[in-house]
Amino acid sequence: KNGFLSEEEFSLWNRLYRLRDSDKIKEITLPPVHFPSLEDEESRTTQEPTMGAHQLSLSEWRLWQDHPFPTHQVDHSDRCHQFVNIMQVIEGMRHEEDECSYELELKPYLKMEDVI
Amino acid sequence: GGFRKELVSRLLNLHFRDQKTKVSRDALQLMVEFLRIFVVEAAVRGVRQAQAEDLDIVDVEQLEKVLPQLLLDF
Amino acid sequence: QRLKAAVHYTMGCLCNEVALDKEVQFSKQTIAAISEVTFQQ
Repeated sequence: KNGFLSEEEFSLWNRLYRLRDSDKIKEITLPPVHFPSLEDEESRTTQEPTMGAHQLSLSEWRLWQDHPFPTHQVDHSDRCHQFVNIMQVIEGMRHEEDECSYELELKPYLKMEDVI
Repeated sequence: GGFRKELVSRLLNLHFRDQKTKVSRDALQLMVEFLRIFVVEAAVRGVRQAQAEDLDIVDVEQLEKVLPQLLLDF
Repeated sequence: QRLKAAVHYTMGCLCNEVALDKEVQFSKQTIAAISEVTFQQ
């Protein structure tokens, strides 16, 4: 009734789900996200992962983000589609040799007097 | 399965800056359902990724692959 | 910690429902990971 686990539930949790010191991964953390390009090095407080803790990473599988993953009951948001598009552009740029297609695409719109 | 409203109420109060903030019954019920949908969506997307890799067990790696898009979708 | 345990337990129940439905298993770490993400969300 108070939102916490009952005795029985606590023992089930303890037996089935609680991560132990004997587990390969003893703790799972989701570190706060930071943008390296927005902060200078000194101000970023990085949490060193403790031994046996696994820090969930949003960038570990970035190469996989160039396509939308299948969904279940909740479709992808516009933000997500924009993110996938950007990852596709980045992926495309990675494989370009001399010319940059993004630059070629934008150049016709460049008016130096706008810049100066 | 699903979140108990007493638990969700405690979670919400944990994050309220002003302790006098109150949550209506409807808002609480909505939050309970929202969290259930979030968890099931995370779990099923993880399952889909594991199935795409012909795995029987969904591990942290499969969840990490779908996590960026999941967080952007909520 | 008691709140986290309650959230974690609830995760376990929901993931088990999905596991039964989809005929797969979730590693303990995955359930803990979903719990951590949900708790932070």
